[in-house]
Amino acid sequence: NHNYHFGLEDHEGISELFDCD
Amino acid sequence: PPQTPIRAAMTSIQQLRGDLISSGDQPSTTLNTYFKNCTVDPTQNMLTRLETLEQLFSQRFGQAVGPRCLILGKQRFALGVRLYYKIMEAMLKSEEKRLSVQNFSKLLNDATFHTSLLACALEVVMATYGESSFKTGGYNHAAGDSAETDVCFPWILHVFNLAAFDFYKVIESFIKADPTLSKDTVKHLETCENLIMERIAWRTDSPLFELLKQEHEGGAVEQVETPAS
Repeated sequence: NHNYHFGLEDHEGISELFDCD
Repeated sequence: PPQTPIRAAMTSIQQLRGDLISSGDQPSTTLNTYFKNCTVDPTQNMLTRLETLEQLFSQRFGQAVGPRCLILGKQRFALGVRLYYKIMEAMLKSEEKRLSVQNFSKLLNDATFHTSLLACALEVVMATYGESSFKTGGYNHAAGDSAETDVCFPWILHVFNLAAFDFYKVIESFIKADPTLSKDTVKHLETCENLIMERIAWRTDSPLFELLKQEHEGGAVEQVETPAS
């Protein structure tokens, strides 16, 4: 029963992580 | 029939290959539409980058696993590219929904984003084939076979000269983008994430230090925590 713990907030995504906004 | 480690591995491989049969080895119509919507079309640079990374990957895979396995390297890379396109499309759909924009020119022209995404796709493929485990991990069934342990994580980061900190950025979005990833794959990516967070991102050449410095100089001066805390 392995569940990944999602740490990103709903308002964060790949665009923000690569400084695109 | 009873589940054995080999049967479980075969099932994972069949599942991965099956899922990717429908994903082409070229960008889908939807993905091409995202590329065309960009201020600067990323297609040509993306294809050139893929060719360069394929050469790097094949060469280093051959060195690690042996020249007779060159064809395996090419197969792994081809499967990785299919997964890369599949995940990229899912990520963009999710970003379009979240941000209500269709122009992802900055993201799609960011070489580090593409290299990190492809590295993550290849890590998933190699973990599924049992080629990438962890040298210090507890579930490396290929322990003792140096050829196989040579391509274990973070091998892919060295091949693509990719900072662990940048690879880290794609992991969570990658897992979110593909709900069909097996539990073992998710667990593998999580172990990669932990290794980066606990060790690799803190090595002396990490871009993290420059970012922390910039953050500090940018005015976000906070009280430095004492060593005890």
